[in-house]
Amino acid sequence: AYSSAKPISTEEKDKAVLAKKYLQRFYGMPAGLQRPGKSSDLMQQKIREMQEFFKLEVTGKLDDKTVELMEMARCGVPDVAE
Amino acid sequence: YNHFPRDLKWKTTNVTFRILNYTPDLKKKVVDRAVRKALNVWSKVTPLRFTKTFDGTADIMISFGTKEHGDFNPFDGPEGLLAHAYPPGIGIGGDTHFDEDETWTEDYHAFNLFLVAAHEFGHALGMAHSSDPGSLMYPVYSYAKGFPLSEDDIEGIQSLYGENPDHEKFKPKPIAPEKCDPELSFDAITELRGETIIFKDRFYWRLHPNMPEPEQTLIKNTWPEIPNKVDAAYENPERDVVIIFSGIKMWALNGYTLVDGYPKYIHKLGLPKTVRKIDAAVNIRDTGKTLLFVDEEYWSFDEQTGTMDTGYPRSIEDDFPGIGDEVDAAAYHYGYLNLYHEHTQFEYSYSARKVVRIMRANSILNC
Repeated sequence: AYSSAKPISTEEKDKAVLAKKYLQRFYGMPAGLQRPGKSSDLMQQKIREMQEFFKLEVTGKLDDKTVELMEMARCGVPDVAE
Repeated sequence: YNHFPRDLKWKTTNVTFRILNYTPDLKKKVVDRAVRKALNVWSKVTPLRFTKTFDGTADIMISFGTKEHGDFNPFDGPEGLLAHAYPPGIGIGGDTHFDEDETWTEDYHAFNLFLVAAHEFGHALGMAHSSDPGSLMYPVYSYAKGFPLSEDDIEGIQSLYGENPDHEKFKPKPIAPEKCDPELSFDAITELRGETIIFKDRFYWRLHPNMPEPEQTLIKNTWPEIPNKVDAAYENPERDVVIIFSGIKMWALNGYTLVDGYPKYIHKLGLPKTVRKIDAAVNIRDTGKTLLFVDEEYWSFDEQTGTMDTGYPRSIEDDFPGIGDEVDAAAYHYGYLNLYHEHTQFEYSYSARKVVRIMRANSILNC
């Protein structure tokens, strides 16, 4: 059957992997598998938390500015006190 | 500023530290000095006193390691994670680890050990991350000279340990300005290739047409060569340069790079030596003239000829009735001159020769 689904570009995949690691390490996002749907909601919520902390525009999306900040050299202590 | 849960802190103000190993990037005594200086940053503003030990277990155990280095909290090779530290407590509490895969320096190259250590010792004393980009406890690394604590850091650590009973004079870095503070005034405004740059204290906001949220950054992070304080700025679109004024000097920026031959003295424009500071500058694209506002007067500089127009200075109050007699910042858009003074913005119509709108200065920041 014809499908318009496209494989995710590697760049997108890299971004998602970077974000996941970042949010697990600094924003207390649980590691490991989640129910489909739940994990993307959770990820969006954690992205929002990170954007709020850094006073970025809170979109819940991995926009350029958010990814750029995730790539900056930084301290290894989480931003949300656990 | 933020603290860790339950405001974790040391129960005594006498804290011990021990350096377990050293980075090969720096001489041993340079590392010793950087660590001591980094601890002194915090003892300068609190009753905290730090004693170095050479054996046994100290409160703050300091070490360099790579990847997994014993605390199941691995580093990640060059860049990325630079160091981490644990909040006050027994055992690993207070311990501070540096990623040996980084290059550690004592100046602005790569990562300055003193600055990173001062940040990590903040954690070791009970400070969590701050979202103030001008604070030492901001999570992202940035190099800055001078006393590294901002007022935000000092407020945070003193709310845990109190003030230093025998404090000496020090100049903390001011807190980052809040864009929606109703009293906010601007130091300078300029266009830069379609973006709007607004300078305030050590920071600037960058507005981009398709970026609804203004982005606040330290001036030195983008233009390390220009001072922390900008008095005035304007863009000359013909030459694709932005001129930055601070005191009696001016710099020319071509995008984000400094044009050779700068800084120069502002008097090269034809201003009298008595002028020591320019309050605001704006290029009127339609006439090719740049207006330079100083105290209650303004000059007109002809960009084409590179000379000051005759008949100046003229009175601001006379030529721009309704805006008062001083200007902090100025911008020009499609026949309207926006003149900012304190927390007010006056929109002056060239054609109507009058103020047509008065707004809050920070309405430009979507406030």
